[in-house]
Amino acid sequence: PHFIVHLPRGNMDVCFNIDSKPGHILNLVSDSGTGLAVNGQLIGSKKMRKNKLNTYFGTISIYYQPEGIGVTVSTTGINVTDGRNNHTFAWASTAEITQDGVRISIIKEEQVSVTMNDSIKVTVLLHRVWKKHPINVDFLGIYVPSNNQYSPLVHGLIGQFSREPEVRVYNIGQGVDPLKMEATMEVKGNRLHVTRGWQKDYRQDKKRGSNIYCWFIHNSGKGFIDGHYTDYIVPQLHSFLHR
Amino acid sequence: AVLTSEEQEDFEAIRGDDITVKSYKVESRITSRFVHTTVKSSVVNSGSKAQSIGFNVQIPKRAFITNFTMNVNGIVFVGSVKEKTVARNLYAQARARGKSAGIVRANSLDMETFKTEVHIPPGSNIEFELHYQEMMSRKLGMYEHTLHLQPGRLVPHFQVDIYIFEPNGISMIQTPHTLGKQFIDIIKVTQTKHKAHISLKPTLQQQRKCENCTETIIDGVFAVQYDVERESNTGELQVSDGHFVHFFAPSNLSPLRKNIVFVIDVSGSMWGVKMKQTVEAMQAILDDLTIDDYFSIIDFNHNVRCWSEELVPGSSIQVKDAKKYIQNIRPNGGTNINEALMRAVQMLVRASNQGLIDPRSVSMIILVSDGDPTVGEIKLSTIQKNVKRAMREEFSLFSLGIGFDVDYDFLERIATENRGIAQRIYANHNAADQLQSFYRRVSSPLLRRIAIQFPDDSVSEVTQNRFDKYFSGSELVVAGKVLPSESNTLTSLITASAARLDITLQTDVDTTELDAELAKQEHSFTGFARQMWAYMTVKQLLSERSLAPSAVKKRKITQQIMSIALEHQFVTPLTTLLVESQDATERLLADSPKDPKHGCCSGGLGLGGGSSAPGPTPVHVVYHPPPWVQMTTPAPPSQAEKGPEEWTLPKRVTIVDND
Repeated sequence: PHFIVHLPRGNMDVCFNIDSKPGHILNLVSDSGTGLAVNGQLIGSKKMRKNKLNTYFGTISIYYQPEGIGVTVSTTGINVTDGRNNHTFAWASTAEITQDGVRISIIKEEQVSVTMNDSIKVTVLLHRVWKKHPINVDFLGIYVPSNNQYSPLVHGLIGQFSREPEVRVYNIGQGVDPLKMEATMEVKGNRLHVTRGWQKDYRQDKKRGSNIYCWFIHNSGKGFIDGHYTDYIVPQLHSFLHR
Repeated sequence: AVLTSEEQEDFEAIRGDDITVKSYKVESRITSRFVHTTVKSSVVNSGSKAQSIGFNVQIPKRAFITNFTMNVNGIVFVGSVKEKTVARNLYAQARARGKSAGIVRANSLDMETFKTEVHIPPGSNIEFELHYQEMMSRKLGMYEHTLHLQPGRLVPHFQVDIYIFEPNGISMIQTPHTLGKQFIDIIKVTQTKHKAHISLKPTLQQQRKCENCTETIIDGVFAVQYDVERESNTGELQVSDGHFVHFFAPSNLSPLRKNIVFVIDVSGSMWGVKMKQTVEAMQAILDDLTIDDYFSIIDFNHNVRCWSEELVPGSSIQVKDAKKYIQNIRPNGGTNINEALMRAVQMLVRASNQGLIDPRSVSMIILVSDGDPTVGEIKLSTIQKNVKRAMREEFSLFSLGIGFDVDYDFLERIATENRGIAQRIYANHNAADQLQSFYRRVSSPLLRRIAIQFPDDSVSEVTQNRFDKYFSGSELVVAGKVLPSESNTLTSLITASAARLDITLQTDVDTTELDAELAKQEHSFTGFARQMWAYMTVKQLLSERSLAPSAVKKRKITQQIMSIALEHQFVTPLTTLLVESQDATERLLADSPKDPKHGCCSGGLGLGGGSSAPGPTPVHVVYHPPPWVQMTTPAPPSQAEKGPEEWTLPKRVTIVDND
């Protein structure tokens, strides 16, 4: 999956890919302060393309510990559990479900938004592909707003950027590909070689998406994210990140 | 249809009989759970004398007859539904002229027998055709369509066709072996995603009871069970012919917790098999309780006893103790229903006041009784009032009436008035299974306070759209008229509460799609939504009518029922089917029969059949002595002029009336 991180103060977007294995669960947000854990499990495409197996999010889990509620969104349906009860909703439904402080809005075949105590919101988009496509599979996209009110303890592949890092980009110049500029980025004490490119935001236009121009970090976000991407692999869908 | 040479031989052999049934064909067209059934029979008087030829069909009590036609030697009699008084006047006129005949409609418990007889000269041909419509309700995760097949004799052309069209797809279909195992290979089921065709077309040889028998083995219930695909929990919203039907049967939801008080009649009349089977059922029912459920047991005869004065959790220890208690009950004495129900309500009220009851749980009283009250308050209307007054909005009453000595109407009234349902249990047909099956239907409440709503300017004349509970495996159905609009979309919004969850579900449908699809289907029932709306509305109004608080209100409801029944051609308790010859000179009447008076059934007249069917076989009750019925056609000669080839006049004409 690809990640786009919007940095409001720096007025720029930074992006990177995480290339891991199907089945791996990546922690996206882990906030032991508010009790929120958001994890994404990877699925692979049906076949390799150019000797590479692309991975996507096939399942996104949003677990809100204070209410004991877990919302597991997969490409086949939406499951709401609270330890004792288990309710399943299909993507074919437009539904609104409220349980204690958690509100789940499902828009038929489009998206699910989970809002916790009106302060934290996570939106998951469904991307359907042609069932008989030789390579592609249905997958999910996750969108987390910058104004979510996490605790200072928040971390995770996305969560860590709620504290916006200082980013400086310089040495902007022509790259190997004449259409893509290259530059040097200084972030978190690292000096990184970055490439100007674009990735898609599908919130407005789910079919074609809108291009978001961003500075691309190579090697699975190495240097931009804290540690190595493998540090964010967790054992279960409801797991918090242990640091 | 042309007979094969072998069949022709058989047919010739049958012709030796006095009456030959040339063909017997039953066709059901099911579209979105609504069924239109046609029963056609072609009969010849192959004897040398004039004789009566009968046409008997058993139809489910919930069905409405929509038409009956006869063709006697080319003279066609066509049916039309009329207001009862209008039909009676027309019939009286015909009767005064000696040109009338009767149709008997006898009532049993679940079934009703439509029966007519026509007296015709030798060599005459007569064709009968009966139409009825019904809506199937989903129970324990499936719909069941049953046909009672009783041709009475071997029939050269015997055929049953059931065509199912379900717009959302058929998820499973099966034909249980209710008619007999010998039909397993003869019943053909053809199925595609949306359609199914079930056919039964036995040859004469296959119909014989034994190789050389001349009696038919076909005598029983032919059943088809199926369920439909449900893509989502929002249900199916279908629009056709200016009417909509919304089916709502969500699954994959956790059941709500239950608080149950079992109220069991242990009066003397329960002695024997009834008590044995009740105990057997209760053992299984109690095993089904979970630690999240609360329960207690009240047993009553002239006295009322509680196994536990308070509701207790369904733990294994409590369940074991309750089972032991039930096992030791020895029925005797009278029946004090009022006191028992009051104690049950008080128990729930107390638990509620003590905060023992989770506000999202379901509280229910399950009453099992086999007889009328004999001790304490015995006036049924007073008991009904007492129960209604004592019950709280969040409690429901479910009634099970065992056997025939119980006033089932009363049990049904108190159940429906208190947000529950009633069921009759046939004591002689494995009552334990029936009790357990009923319990299974109500043991998994998934949702409470369900409202199915539509934007005000999009629909009108909507049937009941608020429901207290939804049970797993059942279905809630709402129908109405779609108002003209520029938009081709109809939206419904369902709100409900589940265990800890509040849910709002939205469904949108293109209002033109289904009609376009139905037009392509050869065997679909194109007017299903319109008829289904009328069927549901009439059923609802009939039930409101029985509870109407004033004469004015009752009259208003009566007018509404009549207007819909006439427009949609339903024979209801307030309308009559008048069957007239084309020149309107000869008439028959078919009214809807009265319910049998309870306790009347021991001397009931069996109308045959049903013995091979599993489950309860209804006892057929004719509440009037079967009338001596004749039909005259053409114009009757006087008795003095009558020759052997001529038609007999009715000596007495009886019509069955019930209002």
